[in-house]
Amino acid sequence: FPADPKTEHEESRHLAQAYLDQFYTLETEGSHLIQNKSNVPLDGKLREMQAFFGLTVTGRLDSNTLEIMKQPRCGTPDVGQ
Amino acid sequence: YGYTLPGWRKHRITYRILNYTPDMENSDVEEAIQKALELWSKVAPLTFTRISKGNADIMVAFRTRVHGKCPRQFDGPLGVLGHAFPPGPGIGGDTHFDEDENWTKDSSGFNLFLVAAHEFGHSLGLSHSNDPSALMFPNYAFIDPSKSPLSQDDIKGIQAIYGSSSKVPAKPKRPTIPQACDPNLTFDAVTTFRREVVFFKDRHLWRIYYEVSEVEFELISSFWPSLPDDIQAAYENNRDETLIFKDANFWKINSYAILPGYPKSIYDLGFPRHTKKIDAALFNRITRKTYFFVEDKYWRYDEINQSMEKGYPRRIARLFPGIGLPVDAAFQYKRFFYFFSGTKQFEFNPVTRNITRVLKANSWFQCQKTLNSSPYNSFSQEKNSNSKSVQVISRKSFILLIYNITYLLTEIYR
Repeated sequence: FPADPKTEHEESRHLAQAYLDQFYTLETEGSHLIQNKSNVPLDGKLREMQAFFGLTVTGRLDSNTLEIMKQPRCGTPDVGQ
Repeated sequence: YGYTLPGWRKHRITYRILNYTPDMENSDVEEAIQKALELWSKVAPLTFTRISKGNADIMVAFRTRVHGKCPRQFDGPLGVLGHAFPPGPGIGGDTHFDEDENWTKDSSGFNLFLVAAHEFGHSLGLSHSNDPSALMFPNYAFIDPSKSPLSQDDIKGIQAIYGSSSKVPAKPKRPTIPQACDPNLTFDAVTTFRREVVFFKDRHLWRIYYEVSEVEFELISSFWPSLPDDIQAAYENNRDETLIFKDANFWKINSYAILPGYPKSIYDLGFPRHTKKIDAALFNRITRKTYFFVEDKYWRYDEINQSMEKGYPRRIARLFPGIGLPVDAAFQYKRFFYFFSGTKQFEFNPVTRNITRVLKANSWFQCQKTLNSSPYNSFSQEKNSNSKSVQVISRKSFILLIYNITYLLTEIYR
């Protein structure tokens, strides 16, 4: 039974959102409209995270980025508040 | 690296362990926490004191599912392992470990020492580093805990906040290099070595050639990599072998090769068990006996029978009156024995049993001050005068022959 690619993608997107929310203080409140239209905050934080980890900065949720996000790590955010 | 100033405004920081994980022995937890803090105190002027009551600067705890509302929740097994707050009052500095992880003191689970060391970096004001080799890189990687997990990036980071520690060992002292013409030069051992004389000192040696007015200075390891430094005695026997002594061991060298099966124990040569080291050794080419000097006594070893002679040890002063003690080094050159004691060298005539000259220990090197009294130079002078007259050579050889015969007869009689 192959996994539903749509579901898998959805899971990854949730994971990324939670990760960026936890470690890159992804701000969603008050910017729902913008986020829905263009995903700008998510893309921007993804770029920030990819740059921090020395990944190729694509702004897209590629496999390398997901792999890093799944690794055990420190709970302290990577960017200061 | 990244950091937050000003860090702690003090250098004495307290910590308290609020609870323990059931995954490990309490003592192992305490050791991991203490070692993790020591890692930082070694490179920055910080001291950590453990308290068991009250409010410590760094409160250490194992927790599950905490930080729920904050964007740093402990998320069950795997995922987030630990969290720490930057320096400050209240929760500032506090460090939490996710109890849902499997904490270990080795690599079978998550190594508490490594995670604690990382978290304490935050407690002291460091943020994450994007250098994957740094301890402050945010993702967990097991590193052999016997090696310091701190990278240069981590050290630079913590020192940017607190400065460098006076406890950080300074650059290792460069080993001192002995100077051939130092008037205070002493030797560890001296021996002939084929057509050379070799002077040992610490990690180094000087070698002089009989026919060449050159002094070579080398590391002992350049010639014999497996020989130790600071050797204590050496001599060359009549079988083209050189024996090197340190403590209760000796090595046998043939040319540049250390013979297999060495080091051996000096007790194999016949020394008693209470002898712990040899000060000096001298091989007499005429009698083929070797003298071993230990404190104020000497032994005599028969190289032909390969055995220590009976009736020894005897007092050095009895056979070699007047030479300085202890004997640091000794060797035979032509018909004389040369004894080294501190910065002095005693030229000894074994036939007449008296000291013929007292020299500086380094008189064999071409130092300007000792140039005229150097036996090395007397050798050169002798060599130069050789061309003057065949008669002189014959007369000298005849005298030398008479000396040798007399000496041999004396030794046999003795």
